[in-house]
Amino acid sequence: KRSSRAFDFSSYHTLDEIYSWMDTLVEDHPGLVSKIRIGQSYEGRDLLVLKFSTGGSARPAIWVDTGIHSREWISQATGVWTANKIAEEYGRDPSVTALLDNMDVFLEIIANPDGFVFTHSSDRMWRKTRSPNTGSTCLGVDPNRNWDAGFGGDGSSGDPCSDIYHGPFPHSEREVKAIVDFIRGHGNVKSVISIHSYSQMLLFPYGYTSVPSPDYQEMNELAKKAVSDLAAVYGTKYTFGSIADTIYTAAGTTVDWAYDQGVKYSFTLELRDTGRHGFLLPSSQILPTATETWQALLDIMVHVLEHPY
Amino acid sequence: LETFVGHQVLRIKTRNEEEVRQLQLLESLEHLELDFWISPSAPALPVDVRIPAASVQSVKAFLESQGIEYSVLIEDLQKLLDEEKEAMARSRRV
Repeated sequence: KRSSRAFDFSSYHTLDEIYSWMDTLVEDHPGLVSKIRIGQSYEGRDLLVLKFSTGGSARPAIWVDTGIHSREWISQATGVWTANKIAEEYGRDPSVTALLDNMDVFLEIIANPDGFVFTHSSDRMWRKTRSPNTGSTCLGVDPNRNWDAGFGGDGSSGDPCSDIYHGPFPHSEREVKAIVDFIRGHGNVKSVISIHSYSQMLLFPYGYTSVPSPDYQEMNELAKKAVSDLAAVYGTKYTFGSIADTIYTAAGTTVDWAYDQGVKYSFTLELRDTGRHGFLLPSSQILPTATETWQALLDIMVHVLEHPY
Repeated sequence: LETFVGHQVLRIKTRNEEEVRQLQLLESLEHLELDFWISPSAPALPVDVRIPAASVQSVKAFLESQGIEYSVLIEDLQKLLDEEKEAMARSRRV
């Protein structure tokens, strides 16, 4: 019998290997982990979310996504490791146990499956979705510029050939719309954490404006603690702050949309490294990256648990 | 098969808004097929750009003519890709 623990977490995997592993994880943790399908990608692949729940109904929830930019392979690999960690630590780690006794966690590991498959088959550097663009030979929309938050503003492009093309209209991409509908439908999501790479940053709204958000102070303090606990593991240094102040102006991002929907604790993580390898982070760094990231994720999730709103 | 042989990733450090603007101009030149991994946005932030083999020399010549400082992060992208593929194949064998 396959075991979810037999999976080689220290290597990169294909879409099929990850989707198959997800089934094994559900089998191994029947009372805790279930798999839900929130939609289909443009090319018809299932958009799968792992749900970690110990019961209750419409409990406050935390949403985590990885891989929305398909070439950022360390994010999907970290998503797999984190899913296993959450399942394994429930009943062992007091924080994880308290968290899951009161909240649900939803984790979408492959938020852009069409792009991810394309990075394996044709172009390792592909970032966007794979939907066609009317009037252009260029394919794909940047799924982190397609959200209805400052849509079309600075830091996104109206050119379908650009890697930061915002798309014809907000939520035009099925991969984005599926998350929008899920979070709106759930109605009780208290935190959105979107995991990317690279640059080693912990970012929070806003990206479409440099005006500080109403919760800037609290988010900045939480980010400071999270990056400090992350650095304590292997010394990896992260910067933190609002997207616009820390990396660049970016309109139409996941976390800006979530924050404007009232999801207060919305963060983007940009994982290793600072550019030495960029998107081609060697697989030898998967485990250390996931391990250190876990500390930051735990800080955020526990803060959400302890600060209901 | 289109490979990334000879593609280089440069890290460009801009010192002022003028140099940022120069890079944003470069970003708009589609024939160079530049892939900005970190886009030009503010003088304090680095710019990382993947340059196809055919454009490497002309881009470096442009940067040097403008006195814009750069370093090579990735000498040959295909080499890293081959290592990644081999690592995945090894893991699959295991």
